[in-house]
Amino acid sequence: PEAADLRALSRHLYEAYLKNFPLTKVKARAILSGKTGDNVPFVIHDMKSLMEGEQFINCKQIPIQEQHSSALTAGLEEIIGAYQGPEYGFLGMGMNVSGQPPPDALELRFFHSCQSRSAEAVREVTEFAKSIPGFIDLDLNDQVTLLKYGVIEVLTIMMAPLMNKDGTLISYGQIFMTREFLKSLRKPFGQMMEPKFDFSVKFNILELDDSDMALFLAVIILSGDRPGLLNVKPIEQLQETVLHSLELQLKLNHPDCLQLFAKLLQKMTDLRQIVTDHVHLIQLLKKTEVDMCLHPLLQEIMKDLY
Amino acid sequence: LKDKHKILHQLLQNSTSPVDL
Repeated sequence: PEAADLRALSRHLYEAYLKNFPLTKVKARAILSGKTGDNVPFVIHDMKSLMEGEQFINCKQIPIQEQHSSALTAGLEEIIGAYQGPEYGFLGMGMNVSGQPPPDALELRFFHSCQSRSAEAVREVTEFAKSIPGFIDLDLNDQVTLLKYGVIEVLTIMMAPLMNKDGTLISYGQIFMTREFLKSLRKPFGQMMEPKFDFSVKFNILELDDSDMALFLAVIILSGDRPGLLNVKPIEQLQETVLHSLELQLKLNHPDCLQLFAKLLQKMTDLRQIVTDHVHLIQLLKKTEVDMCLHPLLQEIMKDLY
Repeated sequence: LKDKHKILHQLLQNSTSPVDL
């Protein structure tokens, strides 16, 4: 009976994962391996293709663009206001009246668009967290703390299926951006993604599927050692159950890889370091980039984080 | 904590839609 309960939990979390995360690993790997027929991603590998990629996305999203047309041509306040909705695209901010961006602002504009998608991803992760049995019964302050500390780790893990050694899918799999291009962006933007590529390439060797990922994400969210938690015990109890479910899932789903559970848990240490470095980089950007504005939700999460 | 994390709190309480975000 206990194993049956653990399998039911696994199925429940997998369903919640499918419901809340639009680009699954199955879909991402199909796109990356060219198995989606004519539906190939647009490749961004230099500044010219970055501009073309922007048009490519805008053409696909005319109704959304019309809704936000005032934000496209306006200043800082409107840029903050333009952080609305997942379909807004990967670029499309800080354009001047002629529709051409000032070239030196490209990195910042791209960074703003990434933030927009990240904020939407935080909403998706929050909905997923709420579906973990027992999560919404935790103290509300502790729910906030678990998300504040867990969400960037979850988003980092979720980048892995979108990446290979040469680049990453963005904009819901419609765009493939090369690693070399990301590396070529001016400092410190060019340094931001390299650690994620290194981590993802190693993480992908474990060959987790979407149902494994669902459990692993729940384990990360239910970390009882986050600073400031008021009531640790119920969180640890929930995590223990999900850990048992993950262990069983990996045994059944990857019978030939006996150490997979241990290997996966070891990744959590690397993950914390990557997130700490990422947050420090963002905090540095806030000080050095005068034109940078951080999305209010990401500000909330990153303030006093590490 | 809730005061410092209003949007997260709203997301948890279902009072923020994707459009509000």
